[in-house]
Amino acid sequence: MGDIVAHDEL
Amino acid sequence: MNIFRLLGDICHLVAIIVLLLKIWKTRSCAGISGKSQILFALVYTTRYVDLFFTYVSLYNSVMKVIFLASSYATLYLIYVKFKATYDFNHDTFRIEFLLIPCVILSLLITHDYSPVELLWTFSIYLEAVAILPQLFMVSKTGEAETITSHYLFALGAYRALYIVNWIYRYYTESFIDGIAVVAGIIQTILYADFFYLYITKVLKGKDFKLPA
Repeated sequence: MGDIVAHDEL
Repeated sequence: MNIFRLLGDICHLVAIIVLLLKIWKTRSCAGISGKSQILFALVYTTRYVDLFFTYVSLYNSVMKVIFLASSYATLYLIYVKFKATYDFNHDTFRIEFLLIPCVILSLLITHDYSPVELLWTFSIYLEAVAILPQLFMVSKTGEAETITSHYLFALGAYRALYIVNWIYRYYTESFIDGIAVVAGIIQTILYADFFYLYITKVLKGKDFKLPA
């Protein structure tokens, strides 16, 4: 499923 | 944080404030889809549960609280305080047709199978289509008040600016979040017709009316 992305956006 | 994202967030904030002020000043939520507002409240609730788990910045946390609070305030105005003015006869979009595919899609395509991540993914997919009940309502009545069209324009511009922000971040930070990008592009495309009419009519001082 791909890398885990940090959600730093709103 | 870059200028495109900041402008996007400001547009988002402006949209929400315009909607709240419109309802408050006119004491009416005529022409506003309560169903879209329910979906947006659901979007913010499922996305911002991370308020309890991750801290990004004071800016992020404050904005999240504002978006959450304003979305519930909007629902209160529509469904409680000015309920008599709510145009439920024209707000007939079946939201389960959006909710169920978004749940399924978030289970199929996600970055990670953790509860918070699944909620985030669901919120991204749902946000992409949450405006459909509102656009459906506008298409049904064939018109929108000028202030409602300003609201829709600011709300659409927000995600369009996020797309520019993602392009910028891709080149400056090699950062890319495929799920947000694809959903954001779909979200922006849904506004395309509206953008066209807004620019060719409302900005020239005419009423927002769909061609007969």
